[in-house]
Amino acid sequence: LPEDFDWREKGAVTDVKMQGACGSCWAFSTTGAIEGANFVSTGKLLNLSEQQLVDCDHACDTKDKKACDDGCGGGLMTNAYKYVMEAGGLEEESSYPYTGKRGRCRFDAGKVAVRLANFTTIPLDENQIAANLVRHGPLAVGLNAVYMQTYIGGVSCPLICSKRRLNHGVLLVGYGSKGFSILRLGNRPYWIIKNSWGKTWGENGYYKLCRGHGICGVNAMVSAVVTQVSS
Amino acid sequence: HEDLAIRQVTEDHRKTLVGTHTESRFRAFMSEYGKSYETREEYVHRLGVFARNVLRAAEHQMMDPTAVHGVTQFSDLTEEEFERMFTGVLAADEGGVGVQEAAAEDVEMAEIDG
Repeated sequence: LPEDFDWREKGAVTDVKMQGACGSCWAFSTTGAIEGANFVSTGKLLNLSEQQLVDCDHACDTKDKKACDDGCGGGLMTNAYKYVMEAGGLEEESSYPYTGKRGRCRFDAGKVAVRLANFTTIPLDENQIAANLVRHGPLAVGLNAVYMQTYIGGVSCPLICSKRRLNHGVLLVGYGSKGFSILRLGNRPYWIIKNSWGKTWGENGYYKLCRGHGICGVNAMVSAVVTQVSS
Repeated sequence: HEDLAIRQVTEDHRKTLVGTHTESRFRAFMSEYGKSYETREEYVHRLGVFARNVLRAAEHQMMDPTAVHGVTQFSDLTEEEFERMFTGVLAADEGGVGVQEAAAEDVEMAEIDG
């Protein structure tokens, strides 16, 4: 594994987006993973539609039938992959733009830009997560966002952060080996995370989180996708 | 007031915050993030929330010294409002649904050496 890795430098990550006052982080995390996987398989970066997921995706978890994707009311990335596979694909942002409100489903199968072949969840081990990030592209992750409300910059390495209360979906786009930590008196590895709260939040829309200890549950809800390449 | 049977002995933060340094910071926050509130009542309420979030940011700074914490675009929201409006991953049970089923599944482990 490379010591440092960043999919942004390779052109696999779209601009930071803004979910607005809508609990649709799961849709942004999903499109980010699919945009990245599509880049890995085709070399082309497409900006995909979150609004299609917000309006049209009502897929439910296989184990918990009550955990269903519900627009601004929340959802799960793994549910969304299932929806995209069943619906036949995702439209581009330009053909189905984001409004930040749940509306009538206007999905047009004729405008599909990317199709999904499959998806998987990734083991808890953060080295495995890094390996899958390098191999498959940016990964959708869930984490506990409690420290993100007040985060401005730097490497976040909270002494206490619940690993169980995952409430926010984001996109893992890379990692660094040397983020300076005053507390630990040295350089600590960190994850580079794309958020969906606009560029004015955090480090131009990005969050750096300590790597290696499952901080804030960052290792507990990780998934990767593979897109279908048309011949 | 002297005739009241129950006398208030705790501070009413909503009133005491008006005209303080915290209010000046709140006004700077409103200007920076283009915030406005429809009624005076809402303004005073948000000022109180802002003051609590300034304290929360200081607590986060102590708990997370390698990052920088402070006033953000979400500083006028309670923790519950923030979570409801700006997050959105379902967590039906303690661990949350969708939480790593992969650990128990037969997932191919990647080679990570070298």
